[in-house]
Amino acid sequence: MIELRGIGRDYASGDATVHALSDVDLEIETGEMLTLLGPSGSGKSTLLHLLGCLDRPTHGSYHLLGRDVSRLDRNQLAAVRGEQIGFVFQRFHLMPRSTALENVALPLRFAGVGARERRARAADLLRRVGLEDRRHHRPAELSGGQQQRVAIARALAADPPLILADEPTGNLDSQVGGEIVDLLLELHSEGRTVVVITHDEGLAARTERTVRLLDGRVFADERVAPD
Amino acid sequence: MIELRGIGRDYASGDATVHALSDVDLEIETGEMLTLLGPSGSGKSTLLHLLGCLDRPTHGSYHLLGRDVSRLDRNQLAAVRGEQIGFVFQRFHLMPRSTALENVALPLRFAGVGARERRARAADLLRRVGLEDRRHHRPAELSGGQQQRVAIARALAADPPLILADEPTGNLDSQVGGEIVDLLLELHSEGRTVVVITHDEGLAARTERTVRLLDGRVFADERVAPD
Ligand SMILES: Nc1ncnc2c1ncn2[C@@H]1O[C@H](COP(=O)(O)OP(=O)(O)OP(=O)(O)O)[C@@H](O)[C@H]1O
Ligand SMILES: Nc1ncnc2c1ncn2[C@@H]1O[C@H](COP(=O)(O)OP(=O)(O)OP(=O)(O)O)[C@@H](O)[C@H]1O
Ligand SMILES: [Mg+2]
Ligand SMILES: [Mg+2]
Repeated sequence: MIELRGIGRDYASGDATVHALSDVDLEIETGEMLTLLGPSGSGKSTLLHLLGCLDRPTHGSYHLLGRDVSRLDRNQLAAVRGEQIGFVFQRFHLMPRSTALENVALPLRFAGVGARERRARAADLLRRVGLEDRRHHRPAELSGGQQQRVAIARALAADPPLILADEPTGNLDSQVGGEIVDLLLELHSEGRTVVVITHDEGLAARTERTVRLLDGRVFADERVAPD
Repeated sequence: MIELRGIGRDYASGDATVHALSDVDLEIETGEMLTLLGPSGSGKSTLLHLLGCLDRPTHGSYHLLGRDVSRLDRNQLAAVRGEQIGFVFQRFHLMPRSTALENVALPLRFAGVGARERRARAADLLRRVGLEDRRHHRPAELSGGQQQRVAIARALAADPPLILADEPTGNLDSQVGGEIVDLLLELHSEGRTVVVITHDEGLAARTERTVRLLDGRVFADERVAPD
């Protein structure tokens, strides 16, 4: 489903260059779940944004579902992002003037789903992340962990086959965080491809594959034998 | 140093009321360090904002260093916030058009410190959190964990006697997170009063006192016997 070859991502910084990613080769099969770990600044979010078609690499190629992403035009890219990929951002990126319900329903508007169906599905997702009673709150009226859960629910709204989550439990206590992990594992068991950036070694141990970055490079790629 | 009596904080939400905090009594001695834990949405950030004089309670009283905070005028409050308190926000709140160095130096501008001294101190703090080579980056050019560390360095810039940190390691891997924890413990050992919101039970176990919130109320207040 995903093939990265020789991926590099550079940033200009004054007259120096930051090599956020270098020489990354990565293949992810349809239906696979992997955790992505590494020190702060090692390139995880950068890699996830490339996978999510939210950024372009400086070097290398990215094939998604057999298509070379660099050859897709703007409309095709927007369709991929809207329909194929659910992205949970590390900084949430919720719309500040919309309620939790409206934020979660937004991907369904792009998918052309009717208003009543959108609201029902959004309410259902918010219930799944424990926020039904906060659905009419705006982001500023939510705790950090509640905002994070709204971002998670939004990523799942269009029922995408590929879920990319950037530290989805970073602001959650262990109970609520555990419920989110269970939700991600459940989505995986339903056949979705799931990539989760985390610092939680416990979560890494529960997934069948863990990729570790160090200074922008793949440092380890560990597969656990299935039980 | 800190006395909260009968503290409540309500929010209007539609025609309902959210009781974010209710009946909170809390005393914190000068030089004490405590961790503040509780489920997502239990009122931790609300309590920290009240302690930091960034918000006013709906009910109850707050005495800080012997003074009733509700009786301070705007200038006195600004002075308290600028000179007495270092606050690390859960969502960082960095100035997007300023570099890491400028962000960290900002509290020192308010304190009237000269430009050269400000830059030297800010660079030193960024070195302490491992970001010297990123000091000229703007927040958008930093990883999530790097932004968090800039927020931490900024809170320490004016060398405040009271440090309030809202989940300062939520975006950090265990190594860098451990360095931040060591830094906070070191600041405490130098005599500062430190309150840290965390979900990390390991950190809670290392501090002499842990207060736990549940649904806006103090659920537990545990002191560990000193070794
Ligand atoms: N402006 C507001 N209007 C209405 N409700 C609010 C507002 N701000 C916060 N709340 C509610 O107050 C409660 C406490 O929020 P707070 O941010 O203090 O929680 P928290 O313990 O820090 O949670 P987390 O661990 O998720 O960061 C939450 O249930 C939240 O929905
Ligand atoms: N626009 C930019 N300009 C310059 N450098 C950048 C830019 N964006 C990111 N970087 C650098 O690229 C590196 C990788 O960043 P990235 O956000 O991918 O790290 P990360 O692994 O997600 O870290 P964290 O765990 O702290 O979230 C960092 O060192 C960061 O400073
Ligand atoms: Mg990141
Ligand atoms: Mg909070």
